[in-house]
Amino acid sequence: DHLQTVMEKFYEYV
Amino acid sequence: MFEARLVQSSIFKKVLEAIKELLNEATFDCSDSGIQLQAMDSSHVSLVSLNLRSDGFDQYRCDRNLSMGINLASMTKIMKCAGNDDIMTMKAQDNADSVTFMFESPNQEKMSDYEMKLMNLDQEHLGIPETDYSCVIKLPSAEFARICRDLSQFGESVVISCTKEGVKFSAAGDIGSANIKLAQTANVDKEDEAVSIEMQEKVSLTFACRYLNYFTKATPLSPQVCLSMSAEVPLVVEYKIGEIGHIRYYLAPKIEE
Repeated sequence: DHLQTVMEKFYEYV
Repeated sequence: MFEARLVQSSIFKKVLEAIKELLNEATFDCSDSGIQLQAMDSSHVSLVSLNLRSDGFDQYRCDRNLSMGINLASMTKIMKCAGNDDIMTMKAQDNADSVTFMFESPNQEKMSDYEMKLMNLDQEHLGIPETDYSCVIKLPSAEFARICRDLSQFGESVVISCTKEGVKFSAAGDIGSANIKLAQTANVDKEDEAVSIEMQEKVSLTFACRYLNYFTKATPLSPQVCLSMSAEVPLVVEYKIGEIGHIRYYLAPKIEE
């Protein structure tokens, strides 16, 4: 099956 | 002093309905440009970004930037006390520990005010860069809600594939598989019913149905919804909120093991 990613994989904390 | 007056409290009621299942609490950041909110669901798989511009309010005053930590279940209770046609005013002193909601009935015969305690929430913000998406799909919001609902019966994930022919939503699971294809509509008289696709290059991504069905709670806010996709980045699902702003949902994709 597919692995669910999370937001922090794509966007940095500012 | 912060004070924002909105003739249509129904907008706020719908905004709360659109986020209260995904988020338990959130910070409303108020500035002279308007009210912004950015928050992730507890699993950090999705993110909500709400923007209500000050010029969309009937009256708006924000002397100093104010961050209001709000428990959304409490605010939902208060919004349930408002009539759809009530005029709503939100008020808070600078560095306040509570916010007051005032609702006036259209004929001014009934005036209600509710004071809600604010929470101290830690501010975590993600920087979301302006992105030129490979595919931008605009379609009726009710249609999108229907597709997400129907396909979630077949599997936990939906594959959204966009080519120049159109956009395809697919799901598969124990009972079988389902495919829904939408072609770009030709000239339709009512633009709310149009399906339009701007494709720079084709994209196919997999997403969890559960979150898409949370996002479609925003359907009452707008007749159209806009999906923006690029390979290997979160999907953006955007609903306009009248002339005042928008709500954007970001959903991280599921990737091959």
